[in-house]
Amino acid sequence: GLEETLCTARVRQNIDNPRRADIYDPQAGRFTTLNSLTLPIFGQVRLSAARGILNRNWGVVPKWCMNAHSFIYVTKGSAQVQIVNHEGETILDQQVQEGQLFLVPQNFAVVKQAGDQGFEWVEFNTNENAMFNTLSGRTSTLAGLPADIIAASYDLSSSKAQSLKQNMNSVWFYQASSSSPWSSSSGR
Amino acid sequence: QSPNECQFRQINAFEPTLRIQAEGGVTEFWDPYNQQFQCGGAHLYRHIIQPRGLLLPSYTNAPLVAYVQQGQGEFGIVVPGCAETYQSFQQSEQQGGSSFLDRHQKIGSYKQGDIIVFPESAVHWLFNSGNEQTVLIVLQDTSNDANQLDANPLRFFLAGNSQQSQGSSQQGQREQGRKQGQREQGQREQGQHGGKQELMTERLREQLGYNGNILAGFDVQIVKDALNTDMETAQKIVGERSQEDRGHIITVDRDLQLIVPSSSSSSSRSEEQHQTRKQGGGSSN
Repeated sequence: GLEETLCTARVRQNIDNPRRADIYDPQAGRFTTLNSLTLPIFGQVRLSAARGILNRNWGVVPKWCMNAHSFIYVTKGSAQVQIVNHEGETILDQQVQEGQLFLVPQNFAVVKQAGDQGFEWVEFNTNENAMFNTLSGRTSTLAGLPADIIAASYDLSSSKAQSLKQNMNSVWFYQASSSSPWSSSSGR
Repeated sequence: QSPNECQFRQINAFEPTLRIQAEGGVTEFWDPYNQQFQCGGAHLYRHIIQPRGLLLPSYTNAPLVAYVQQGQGEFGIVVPGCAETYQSFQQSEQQGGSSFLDRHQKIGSYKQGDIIVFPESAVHWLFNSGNEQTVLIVLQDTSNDANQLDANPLRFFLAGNSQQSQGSSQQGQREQGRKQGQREQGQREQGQHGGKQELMTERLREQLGYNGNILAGFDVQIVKDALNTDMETAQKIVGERSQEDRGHIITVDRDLQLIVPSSSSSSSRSEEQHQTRKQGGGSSN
C-alpha cells in the first residue's frame, strides 16, 4: 500500500557532511553522491544529487555522465568550466561564479578547475543512479583500452601509450600545473 | 511527433543514402530523417571497415545492436568500473622477474554472423584484423529510455581530428561559428544549384559527431594536466598535430599487440596463427 512506501519514506539526507564523501582527497577535495541506493525515494522520482568541493588549483578530470543530464549550481567560489559536445565543439568555456547554474547534457564531456577561492557546487542529475565515465585517471576509459589501440588512435608509439596509461595515478582529481591557462598563478 | 505522423499507409524499402568516407572504411546511413524510420524510433547504418581498419574509440547516445554480415576481427567495450582483467607480462631474464607490458579490459573477437551489443555511453572500438572487409549492420535505438538527448544517432569520438583542434578552444569556437555561418550560407546557395547529397552528407557528418574529437574541445594544457603527460602527447590526443583528416575509421599500419586468450584445441589452424600474430608475449586472463 501507499502508506508502506511513500508515506514513511525517508526524504531527507545531509550531503554536506565530509564524513559521507564517496570520493575524497585531502589535497584536492571531495565528492558526495545521493542516489536511489543511499536515499531510496530518489528511485521514485528518478533523480539524484551530488555535492562537490574542489580546492584551489585542483580540477575534476574530464568526464561524462552516461545516463543523465546534470544541472550544476555553484554554491561557493568559482571554476573554469569547459563542456564539449559530440562534434568536439566547446559549448561552454567560462569562469562560473557563485549563484550561477549551468547544464551539462547527457554524454557531453566536462572538465572543471577551481579558481582562487576553490569551487563548491551541488548538482542534480536526471537519473536515480547517475553514472560517470572519466577520460583520464586510473579507472578511466583510457586505462581500460589496450595500449596499442591508444597508440594507433593517437599516433603514439607503443611505449608512449603504455607510459600514458601508467602515469594516470589519480581517479577523479587532477592538479593544475603552473602553466595551465586556468591556474591562479598564470593570471588568465 | 505529430499525431498522424506514424499512421502508415505504405511502407517502402530503402537503400542507404548517405556515406561518410574515412581512411579505413566508410559508414553508410539510411536517411535518419526518413519519416518511416523516425516512427520506428531507431536508426540504421552500415560500417564497412577495410582490412586493418580501426573504428576509433567512441560512444553513442543510445544502445547499439550490430550484426556482422561479413568479416572478422576484434572489438572492445570499456565498461566504467570494470577491472582491466586482460594483462600480459614480459619475462626479464636478468632480474628473473616479470614486468607488465599492458593490461586492459576484456576484448572480444567477432566473425560473420555475430550479433554484438554495445551499451549506450560505453566506449567501444572495433578492429578489422581479417583479410576481407568487415560489414557491420548497426541499429542505434535512439528512442530507448537510456537516451535523454534528441532523436539523432549521435556518436562521441575520443580520437581523431576535429575542426576545432586547429586553434585554441575559444578562438576555435569563434572560428567555427564563422565557418558554420559560411557553411550554411554556402549550403543555401549550393542547395539551389544541386549537390544536395553532398550537403546532406556533410551536414550529417557534423550533426552526428563523425568529424569530432571530444577531447579537442578541451584546452590542450588541461588535457596534459589531467592525463599527467607531456605537451606533445597531449597535442596528439586532441588532434592538433595531425595534418590530415583520416576520418572516423583509420588504417593501422603497425601490428597491434592485443592480449587475446589462446585458441582452444578445437580451433582451426588458421585461427591459431591469427591469434599468435596478435598476442606477442605471454598473457593471462
